[in-house]
Amino acid sequence: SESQYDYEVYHSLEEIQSWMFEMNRTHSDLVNMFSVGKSYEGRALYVLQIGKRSRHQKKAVWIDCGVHAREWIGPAFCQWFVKEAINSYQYDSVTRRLLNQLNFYIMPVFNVDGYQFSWTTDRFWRKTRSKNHKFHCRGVDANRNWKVKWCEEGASSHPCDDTYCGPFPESEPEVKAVAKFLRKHKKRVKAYISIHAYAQMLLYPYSYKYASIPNFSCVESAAQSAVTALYSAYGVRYRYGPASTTLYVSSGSSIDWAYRNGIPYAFAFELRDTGYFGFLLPESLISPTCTETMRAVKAIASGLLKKC
Amino acid sequence: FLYNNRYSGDQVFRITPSEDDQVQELKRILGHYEVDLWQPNSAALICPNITVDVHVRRNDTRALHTHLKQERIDYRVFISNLQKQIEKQTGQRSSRKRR
Repeated sequence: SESQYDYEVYHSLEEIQSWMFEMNRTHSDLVNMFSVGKSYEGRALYVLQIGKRSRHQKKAVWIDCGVHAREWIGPAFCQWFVKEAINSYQYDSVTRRLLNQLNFYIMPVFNVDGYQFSWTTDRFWRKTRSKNHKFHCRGVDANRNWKVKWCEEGASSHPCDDTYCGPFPESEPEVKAVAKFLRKHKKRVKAYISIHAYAQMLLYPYSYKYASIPNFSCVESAAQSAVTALYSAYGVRYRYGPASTTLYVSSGSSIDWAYRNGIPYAFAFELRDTGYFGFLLPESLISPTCTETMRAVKAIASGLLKKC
Repeated sequence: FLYNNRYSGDQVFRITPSEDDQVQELKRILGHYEVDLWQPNSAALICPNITVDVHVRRNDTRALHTHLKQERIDYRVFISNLQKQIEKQTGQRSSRKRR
């Protein structure tokens, strides 16, 4: 049941989806579950809309987790976010204001096929699970498959590589489904956040080139507020900046696409750690990692309610 | 054991090439083995003073140690037994352990 669900352990895809159904059932005033499409292997791509129902069109924030299958702390954070948002709505004025004035679209597991494969077979699988007719290798890097400078620098055209861009942009049904949803709602979605691991960074566009975005000062200010809020929890430092210079150049990324699609604030979080556990962040660190990241995400969302 | 114990003995190396020739040598060395790059995502992104985290199969760990030492490329092993670390990631409360 919802009250017994343990947010400090990693869950299977089945458990996560059951939990989503349960949240939808028990918190219908704040939660609405829907599907944006199906994965390559036919699994539903579920999203939770979190927010107080309103007659007015509300601005929205999109958060996806688990684009890369092996980054398990991502889905753990998405679940944590939902739990915290709902549980603190009554007593926390900031949360209440955010959920009253914004809608949050939370996709706990973007790459459902990959996550299932990572859970059961290959712990370090990264890509989707789509088949390639010419090669024996499977999968596409879902963060190289978006239609923005697709398959240029920082992506690979070889199907066996972990950064394979795919046969064409949005070839992956997961990417296509989310892109379709965001295009449909582009007027309302004001922030796009994608959760990854590991590097302890907060990244914004561009990934594909060394250049500043037009609204650099607003985005940079939001990023600074976010990492400051994050640091206030446990003193953990996150670097922040354009993805191309802070991490490395990559083309076809979701944050570049979201930004090009008109979403003014597009971020990628790279959560803990920096290389003691890597992808194997212990369950004992889920709580502090998610707590600090929650503060950062709330800071970004709060910024949307102010003019910049 | 999770994953049929397939990761037993596998290691994760943290390698820091300091110069261009070490970078080229490292790319050449890694090309010999079937490795899984944790960071960066691609060997093409390896450059001087970048942190390279790489998962190496059990059978290749000794040879990679030798190779890196011969080329005097700075490295350390940050996960010495990947299977053990995978088992430790999941605590007793998880359904994986209960099964």
